Amino acid sequence: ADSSINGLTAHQSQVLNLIKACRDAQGMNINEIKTKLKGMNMSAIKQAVEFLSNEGHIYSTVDEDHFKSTDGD
Amino acid sequence: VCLTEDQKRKIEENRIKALARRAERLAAQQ
Repeated sequence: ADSSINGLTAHQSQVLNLIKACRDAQGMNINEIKTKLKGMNMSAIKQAVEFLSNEGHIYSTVDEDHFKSTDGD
Repeated sequence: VCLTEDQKRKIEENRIKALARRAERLAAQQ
């Protein structure tokens, strides 16, 4: 089940929270997200990342595999 | 990790574009 919380699905929220928590200048690598969210496959992670990017919650940094959040600093 | 000036500029551009997308989506929800 992937019910909506605050307009985001559980998967999208999990991915966003991980990206938000990352303090690296280049942001979080998608492979790192995969390692931390063991219950999610790469396809689901990429779908969540694409949605979050389209909605302006996150943006790509040094390449298309690293992301930072627009929230906070 | 040390970023180059070009990388820093690109990241800042992408951040601004994302903030614009976010504002657009929020405006559309009003």
